[in-house]
Amino acid sequence: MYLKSLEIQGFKSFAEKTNIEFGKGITAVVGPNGSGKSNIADAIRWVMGEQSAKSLRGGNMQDVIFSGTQKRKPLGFAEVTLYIDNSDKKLGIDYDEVAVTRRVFRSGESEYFINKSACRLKDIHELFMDTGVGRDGYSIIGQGRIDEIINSKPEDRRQIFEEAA
Amino acid sequence: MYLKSLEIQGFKSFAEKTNIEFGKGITAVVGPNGSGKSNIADAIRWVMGEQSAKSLRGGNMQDVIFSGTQKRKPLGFAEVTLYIDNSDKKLGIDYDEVAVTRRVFRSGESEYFINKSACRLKDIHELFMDTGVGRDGYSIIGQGRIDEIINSKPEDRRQIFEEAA
Amino acid sequence: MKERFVEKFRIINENFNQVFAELFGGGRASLALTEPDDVLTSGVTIEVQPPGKALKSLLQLSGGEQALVSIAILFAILKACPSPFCILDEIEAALDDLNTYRFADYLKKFAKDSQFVVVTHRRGTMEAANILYGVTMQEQGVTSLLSLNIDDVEREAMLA
Amino acid sequence: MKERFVEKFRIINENFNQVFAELFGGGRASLALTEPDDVLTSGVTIEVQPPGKALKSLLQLSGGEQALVSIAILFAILKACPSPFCILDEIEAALDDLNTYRFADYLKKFAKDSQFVVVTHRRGTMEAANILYGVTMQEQGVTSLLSLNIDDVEREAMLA
Ligand SMILES: Nc1ncnc2c1ncn2[C@@H]1O[C@H](COP(=O)(O)OP(=O)(O)OP(=O)(O)O)[C@@H](O)[C@H]1O
Ligand SMILES: Nc1ncnc2c1ncn2[C@@H]1O[C@H](COP(=O)(O)OP(=O)(O)OP(=O)(O)O)[C@@H](O)[C@H]1O
Ligand SMILES: [Mg+2]
Ligand SMILES: [Mg+2]
Repeated sequence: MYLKSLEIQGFKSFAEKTNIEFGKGITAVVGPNGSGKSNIADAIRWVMGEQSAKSLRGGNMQDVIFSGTQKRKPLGFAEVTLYIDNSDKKLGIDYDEVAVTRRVFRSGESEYFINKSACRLKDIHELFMDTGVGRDGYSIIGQGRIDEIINSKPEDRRQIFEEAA
Repeated sequence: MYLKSLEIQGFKSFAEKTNIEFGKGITAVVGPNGSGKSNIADAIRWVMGEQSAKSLRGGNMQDVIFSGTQKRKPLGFAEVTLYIDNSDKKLGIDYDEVAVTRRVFRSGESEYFINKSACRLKDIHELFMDTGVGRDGYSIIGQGRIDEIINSKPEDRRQIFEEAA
Repeated sequence: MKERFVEKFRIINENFNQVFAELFGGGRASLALTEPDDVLTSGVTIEVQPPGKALKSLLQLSGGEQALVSIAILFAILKACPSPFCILDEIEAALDDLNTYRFADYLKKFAKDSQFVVVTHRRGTMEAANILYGVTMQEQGVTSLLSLNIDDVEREAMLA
Repeated sequence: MKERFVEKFRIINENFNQVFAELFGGGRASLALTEPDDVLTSGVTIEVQPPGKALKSLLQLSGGEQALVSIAILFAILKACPSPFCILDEIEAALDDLNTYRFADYLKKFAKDSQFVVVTHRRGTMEAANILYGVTMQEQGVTSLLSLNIDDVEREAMLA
């Protein structure tokens, strides 16, 4: 199981449809401050089913929709699709490639798809269960959050070890 | 008023007596992780009368005394002297050079000196009052603390502006 | 006391807008009191608009943009009430190379009124310094100091 | 569930000691359960001893040392339970150049079992990458992406 590519449109600062191909080894994302690097990490966390607006650095879930610039109007929806190679069938469904899609409208309405067929958020959570990749574990570490392991109290540190076991 | 030099002995990782000459413009301190750079900033904050062990990254005030390595025994006291050029008489005393000294022993006993004559901690606080340099204001910004202005609530941000007024 | 605070706050706010535009290459920024009638206990809010972007809440800014806003506030205060000296410990850690050079230029500008002691790992800041000290632990656990020039740093980093 | 957790924890702890010694160039480190009898709710404590130094409480470590300890724990867990992919956003920001290269070497070692997507400003990490993307806002407020090679980055940083 590995990430093949990510398609982002209308999510945060991605006003135009953008596609990112990932390598099997190390893919590095570089660029000036405020140019949209952490928004890519947020897009991955969101499409995998993140439900907390705060951990997406927003106030509510519609804050992820492109809110316009001095030259462009705000958009009406945000959509992200994550394409995953599943030839080792680690994701509990019988496809060689799995495309997970999430969409949210200004109205607050959300839509979820697995390989283009509509599903619920719960189905996306279940898809990633037991694969070792979780939004709260050690597979996505947001900016400035590496120190949380050290700075938290012993009883709060448990979570990252539980995720692994 | 400007800093001429700093003499450190027995304070944190400074086992040997060390003297640092400052320039009137910009003095930069560089070096590997864990080599003692932030300890220099802590030494300045301490000699200026810091009373909180926590803001010196310690548990109690004796934690600033050199605690030994695999090859050296712990020392019995820590001492820091800050030499300040006072030819503009910004510090309310009539000397061209002011040397502020602070010493602490393992027993917990502390000694304070201004130009080699013993004084109280309160005298050191008063010396720096109304000069625009304070330990809690904007003149000493510790590692990782630049974000506190942004991350604190509006009512907590007041302090840094009050210090200036 | 009250008039003094209001007057200083007004000047810091003007400086903040100016410094912000210089550090971000455009845009505008302002500070406001949450309770203007109760000056002695009021909180302070911060509003910023980076160049070309919509007005942003602080939370939506990137890591580097937040650090740059804090640095702009620091310089805005220093401009209004210069402090004889200022100790800064890696305040530019989150900045990219370009913003680090902009910060270093600002440091040089302010070094005419205030003395700075800065701890840094960034080349842009080192190049702005008049004096450079290297700290090492040649003996493990014990800090020693040596005076450097900028060419040493390149060698030093690779030798360490 | 209980035996599984204890067994995994033991392996992570062994890995932590080994990874710590490799990243710090010596020394030792260990994890412990605050209540070993009550495994399902117990907290976790961390003890480290950098090479040549006395045993330290986490608070006394420097900013960079703390980040390096967190990175060592991350790799210790990844070694025990490899994750198919891992997204890391500037986790090496506090490290000096030498430790950044040590971190990058570790990343390369682990990239055989896990896929990494890393956001970074550091050269050491960029050099370890197989694929490099630059993000820019040529149109202000709108992100666009371009594929780069490491030589572009030098030019890009100065042109931005
Ligand atoms: N809903 C949105 N619509 C438009 N722009 C947005 C939206 N949400 C966030 N942004 C913009 O995205 C930018 C932040 O991007 P991001 O945090 O990815 O930067 P970064 O490249 O990680 O920078 P740094 O190196 O400083 O961490 C901000 O300037 C913010 O204004
Ligand atoms: N009382 C003490 N006795 C001996 N050593 C001490 C004492 N207090 C702190 N130290 C040591 O000083 C070191 C930390 O130094 P410091 O925080 O100045 O590092 P730094 O150069 O700022 O590193 P970084 O670049 O990672 O921020 C730690 O390794 C710590 O063990
Ligand atoms: Mg970022
Ligand atoms: Mg430090």
